[in-house]
Amino acid sequence: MNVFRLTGDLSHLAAIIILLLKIWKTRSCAGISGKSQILFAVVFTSRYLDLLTSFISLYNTSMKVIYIGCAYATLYFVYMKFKATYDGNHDTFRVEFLLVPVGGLSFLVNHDFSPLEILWTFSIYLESVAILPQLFMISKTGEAETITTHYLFFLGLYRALYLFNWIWRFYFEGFFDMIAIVAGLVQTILYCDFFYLYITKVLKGKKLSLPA
Amino acid sequence: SNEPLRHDEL
Repeated sequence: MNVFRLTGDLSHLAAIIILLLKIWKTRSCAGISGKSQILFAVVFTSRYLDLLTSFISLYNTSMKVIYIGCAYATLYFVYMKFKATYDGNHDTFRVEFLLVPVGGLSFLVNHDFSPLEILWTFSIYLESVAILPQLFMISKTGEAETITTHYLFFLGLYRALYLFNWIWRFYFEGFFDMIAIVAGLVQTILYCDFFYLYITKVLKGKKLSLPA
Repeated sequence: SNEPLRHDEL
């Protein structure tokens, strides 16, 4: 565990909690892509199946359980409790365009052709693009609530911090995982445009709105 | 081996 890993995990946790609290406090999931949230639930579920096969630490187990629990709580909010506020008309990204290539790739490029390993690889690839329905929704409506942008910022920051964690691990432990690194790079790059808007607009007190 | 990353990281 190094400082980048820990702050990355905490940033990820912050993002998830911010989203849940936003929906709970405003009693609304307006502006949130349910499709992205479904993809994140699939990511956590397929990656953390190792909860059943290996124990690493109390920290590791608790975080995995919290991530999975929050992912499904978010889905419950969006598709059941606050369904009336869900903006499905603008959540029109075709997720099969992500699921099919990502599924195919995880069968072709993995470390080991075994069910758990393929599911782990699938979750890594899927996570890298899971935010696209949300970004697509924002580009369609042309704006995002400020609290939603905080969510996106911490969610993007988390994988960027993991990139530093992997540099650290390569340097001090001689350890690297090409699948995670390439997917993590793709994931972080997808947020760059948003990071720019967040820094130049939201942090200066303006609402995030895109030119028509 | 990628064993550490697969289970240890989140």
